[in-house]
Amino acid sequence: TVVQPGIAVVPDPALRPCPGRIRYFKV
Amino acid sequence: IPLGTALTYRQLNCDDPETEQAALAAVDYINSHMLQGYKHTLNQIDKVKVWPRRPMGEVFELEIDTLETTCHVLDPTPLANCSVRQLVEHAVEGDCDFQVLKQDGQFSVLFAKCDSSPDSAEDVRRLCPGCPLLAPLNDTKVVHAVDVALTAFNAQSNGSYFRLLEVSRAQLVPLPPSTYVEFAVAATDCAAKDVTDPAKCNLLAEKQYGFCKATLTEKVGGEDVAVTCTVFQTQPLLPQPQPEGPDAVAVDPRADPAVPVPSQADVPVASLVVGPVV
Repeated sequence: TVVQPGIAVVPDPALRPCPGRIRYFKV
Repeated sequence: IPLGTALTYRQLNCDDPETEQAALAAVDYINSHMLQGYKHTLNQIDKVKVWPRRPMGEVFELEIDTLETTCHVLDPTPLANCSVRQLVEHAVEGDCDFQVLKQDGQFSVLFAKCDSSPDSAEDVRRLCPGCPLLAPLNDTKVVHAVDVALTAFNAQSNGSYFRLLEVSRAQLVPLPPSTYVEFAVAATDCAAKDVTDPAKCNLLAEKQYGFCKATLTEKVGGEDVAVTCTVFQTQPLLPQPQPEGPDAVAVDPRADPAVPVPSQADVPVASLVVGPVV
């Protein structure tokens, strides 16, 4: 069995942490 | 890589205090390495991933947006006291990618890459139809206005002769017809009153910088100049801290059209090359 090494990430689909707040204004 | 120890990143909220600490370290890095143009301040954290780092520590992979302030990078005013350049003044934003190492509670920058760009003319016009846009720094009117303003400043000065370091920004104002410029200067070893050949004046070993704002107004049969310069305390030239990683790159002020490449003869080498470029 060949296993692909690499990144295992399980993000929480309910979590929308980014992008963060805008401190001044968007250009 | 041993099986079963897959590299996983930690997902952190962009507004998490720890993310913000890393982002502020990144912004501090920008401002301490940009020796031309204006200080930038954090506007938004776009993305963050936190990777474990062997043998210890964590690496924050960040994408951040910054905004230009009104403080020149040579101005010792703390960033917290600098105002953000408003949209009607033709704001400039920065888009940056960073890798910031957190180890023993301390943040240090491993990699930095920033591009800056002015807001679009359409955006400025939408908010303020009559507001002047940023002008090219090599515009003949801009070059003339800076020359007249610096000559006027030196003529009024009882101290050192000040030499132009860079033109930082400029706007051509239609009514009344005038040119607004901001530029950085540095003191030389000549007395302003005695200068006959400015080319023979040298920058002081202990650098003394200044920042000037001037308006040259066109009049029938002549022109009026109003110039105000703030001269900062002397700044000994210290070696700049370098990024730690092999892939580290310098923040390139030339990416900002509002920030010119300075005259090579006028600026210390350390302000032209701020880090290894890959």
